[in-house]
Amino acid sequence: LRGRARIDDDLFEELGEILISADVGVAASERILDRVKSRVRSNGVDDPGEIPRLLQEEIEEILEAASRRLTAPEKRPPGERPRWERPEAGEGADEVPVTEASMAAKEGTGGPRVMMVVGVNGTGKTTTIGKLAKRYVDEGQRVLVAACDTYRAAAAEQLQIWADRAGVEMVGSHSGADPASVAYDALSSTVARGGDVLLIDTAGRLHTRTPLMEELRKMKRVLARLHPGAPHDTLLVLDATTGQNGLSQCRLFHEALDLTGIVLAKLDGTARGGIVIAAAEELGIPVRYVGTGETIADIAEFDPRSFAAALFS
Amino acid sequence: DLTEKLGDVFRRLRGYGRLSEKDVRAAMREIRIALLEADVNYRVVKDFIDSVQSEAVGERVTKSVSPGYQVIKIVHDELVSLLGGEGERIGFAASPPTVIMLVGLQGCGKTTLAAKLAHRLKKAGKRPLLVACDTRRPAAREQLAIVADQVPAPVFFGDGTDAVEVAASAVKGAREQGRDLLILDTGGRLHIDDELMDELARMKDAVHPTEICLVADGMTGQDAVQVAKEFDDRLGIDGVILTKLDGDARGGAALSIRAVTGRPIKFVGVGEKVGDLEEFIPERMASRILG
Ligand SMILES: Nc1nc2c(ncn2[C@@H]2O[C@H](COP(=O)(O)OP(=O)(O)OP(=O)(O)O)[C@@H](O)[C@H]2O)c(=O)[nH]1
Ligand SMILES: Nc1nc2c(ncn2[C@@H]2O[C@H](COP(=O)(O)OP(=O)(O)OP(=O)(O)O)[C@@H](O)[C@H]2O)c(=O)[nH]1
Ligand SMILES: [Mg+2]
Ligand SMILES: [Mg+2]
Repeated sequence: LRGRARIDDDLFEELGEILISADVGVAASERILDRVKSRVRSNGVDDPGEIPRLLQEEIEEILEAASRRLTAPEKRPPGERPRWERPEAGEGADEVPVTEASMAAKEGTGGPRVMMVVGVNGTGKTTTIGKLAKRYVDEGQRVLVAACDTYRAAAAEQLQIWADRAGVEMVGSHSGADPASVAYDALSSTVARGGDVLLIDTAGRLHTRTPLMEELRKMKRVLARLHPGAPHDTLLVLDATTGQNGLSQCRLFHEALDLTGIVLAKLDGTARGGIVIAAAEELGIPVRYVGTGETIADIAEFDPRSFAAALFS
Repeated sequence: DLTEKLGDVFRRLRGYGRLSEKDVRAAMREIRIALLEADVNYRVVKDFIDSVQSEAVGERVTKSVSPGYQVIKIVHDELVSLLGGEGERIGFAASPPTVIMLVGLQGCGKTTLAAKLAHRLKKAGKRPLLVACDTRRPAAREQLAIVADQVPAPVFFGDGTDAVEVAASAVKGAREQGRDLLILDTGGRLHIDDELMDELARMKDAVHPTEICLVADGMTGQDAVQVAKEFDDRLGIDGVILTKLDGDARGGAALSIRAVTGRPIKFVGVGEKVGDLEEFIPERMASRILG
């Protein structure tokens, strides 16, 4: 990009390739570049060296806007309820802001903050819960984890090891137990023990399997009935190596469960996870955390600026 | 829908003359978008479009099918031939045991696949032994034990945490136990992790696998090229197995991996159960990629 003499179609084509190679996708890349082009026109930009910076800012803004959207509940159309919600549940659901700072200020909500972790198979849900548990423990929170993956081989054993590493208690049941019942029991236990945070591990499932998606919706209803407002977070764990199917995952999980955020795992590889830009732009879902490895410390709060910058390095 | 889009491009052609360069270029724009949306790597798409474009220009427009359909057929056939020979089997060793080493990124489905392969090859008359070479992941042994039990097939655990040691002992003991097929389940790792990639190279030297299979998630995006190239350069891959194709992923990673390594795709995983393994069929993959 350095040798560019002028702002022309070739320059934008090259920028398009950078976005595509980062898994942003064709449609989102075109929309983003169109906006950059109109900014170039309206601001009278004539130095080609300015364009990558404009593009980076545009991407940053898309990602920032998604986090702002969720922290401003009044932006939600009045009377609109999440599809999983029954009429009697969750009046408090909309008023819980989704920043890490708010975790410490849970006094406003009363009772534990419940976080459900969902996603397709093998993306890093169980590992992410171990990391988040440790992170919240280090912040002085009392944390429990729930083994609601009652399907996959040795899922509870795997989560138990992470719970031990984080120094938190795990609530589980036997393999084959109904996941919603395990979630219910876990929330009861958390309330009884004065827990501040409950992290719920769920079995990986393809978003195209309707009965499995319904199983998650049922879990949400059960939690909401026990503790209005729960679950306060529904996080989708996305594998950074995933391509355009990641957008399909976001759409269907969001439609079914009303996601409050994405955890982008395995960003320590060579994949850049640009699909989250498309997800922010099309669906307004913010990235909350990034997973950067396989040890308990390998998680960080998402930073739109450094993420956008990394696309061009 | 690709057929509709190409229909628009070619609606002016009415079944006489030849496909002009201008018309083919317009069609290739649509094909390029379809392949990128299917997660084929953008450089692989470039090469593919270049080769197909020259083939399509000058083709006589036949009366029996629309020009759009004709172009799709050229593209489809080219995809099929690139994706390679149908149902390439696992190669068995001239003198047993056959050793299959499964490698790949974290979470792509290796452990589940180990059991699926054991199930399939057992039905083909083999006596498989699964080897627990993932000594790092929490509860990896427990997981392998449970899925092995679903086949059922025995598992060799070894003692100690050295994955290469476990593999070597397993192969050594296999002959004595009359096992003619060993499936090594290794821990997931990054292709850019020098230490862990070196571990695989040492395992290869220690056990001389008959087949090293790269296991790749069927929803992998543009990164498929980097991953496959690194594993092939550093280790050498004999075959590829794509997983999680029971969803709506278009599976363009298949073409990317094939293009960059030249290795055959042998099987596709289509579910979480031990029987959910299918032979790789290029025609089916080509249609899936084109959407
Ligand atoms: N390199 C890297 N590996 C990760 C990261 N997060 C998870 N993993 C690895 O990815 C693999 C799958 O992680 P899990 O936590 O079991 O994934 P999961 O989503 O719970 O999987 P299922 O429950 O089977 O759907 C494991 O080998 C993890 O160590 C990450 O941020 N970076
Ligand atoms: N839907 C579907 N899920 C699959 C398929 N293959 C594996 N899985 C699931 O993907 C998840 C990860 O599978 P594993 O076998 O643990 O993957 P792995 O490569 O051994 O993971 P690591 O050892 O952590 O690198 C599990 O939930 C499996 O049930 C498949 O073909 N389709
Ligand atoms: Mg899990
Ligand atoms: Mg494994």
